[in-house]
Amino acid sequence: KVTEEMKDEL
Amino acid sequence: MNIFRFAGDMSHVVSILVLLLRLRSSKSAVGISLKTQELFLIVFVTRYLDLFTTFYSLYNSFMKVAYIASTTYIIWMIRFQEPYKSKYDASQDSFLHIKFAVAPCAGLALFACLVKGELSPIDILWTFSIFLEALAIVPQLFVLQRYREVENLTGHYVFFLGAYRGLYILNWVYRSYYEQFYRHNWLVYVSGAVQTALYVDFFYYYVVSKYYGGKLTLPT
Repeated sequence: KVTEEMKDEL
Repeated sequence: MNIFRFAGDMSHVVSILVLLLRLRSSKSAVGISLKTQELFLIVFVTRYLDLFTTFYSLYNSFMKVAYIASTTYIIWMIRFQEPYKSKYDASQDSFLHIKFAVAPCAGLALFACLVKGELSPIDILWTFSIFLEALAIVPQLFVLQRYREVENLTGHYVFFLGAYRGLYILNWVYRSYYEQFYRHNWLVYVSGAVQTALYVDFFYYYVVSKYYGGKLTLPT
């Protein structure tokens, strides 16, 4: 899913 | 998680601890930009809304809460607690009105999300926080420039914040090499690069002053 990119970073 | 990202996060934590130490030890917020802290709080609150929607890890959630709580505490100290409150001089921290940082970032985020077709408020606010974070340090750098002679712990604070951003760039390089399903986000890269570039000048004078063992003084 495109919106998940890099969103695990703080 | 990789070593660069972890080291970056730890550097960020150290910077916040150094700032708290700096406030407590000197019993004043002279040389510290309240505006930068408020911008960081806006960044954290808008970016970490996914605390309510997505669980990544205990580490991730803990850090998010810690950043929001510690920044809120710092702002509360400077705004409402003595002796910080009466010693705080807003006229020294006049650069970049918050709305002039927030409005362009909001416009840009809205535009970027429209182009990408990401229309959920959480996505738009996340993108907004990415842009705003790049600008958040500007008032602090401006305050340093005003006083020219940078107090030791304040210098360390900005150094660790800059190190955190630098390490995040290494983290992105690492991730794009070693993570098979890694998705590049160029907006994050560009604002991350801009943000790191803002620290370069400070880093130069910081390293030179440490090398020669002198005081950290910025040129006019």
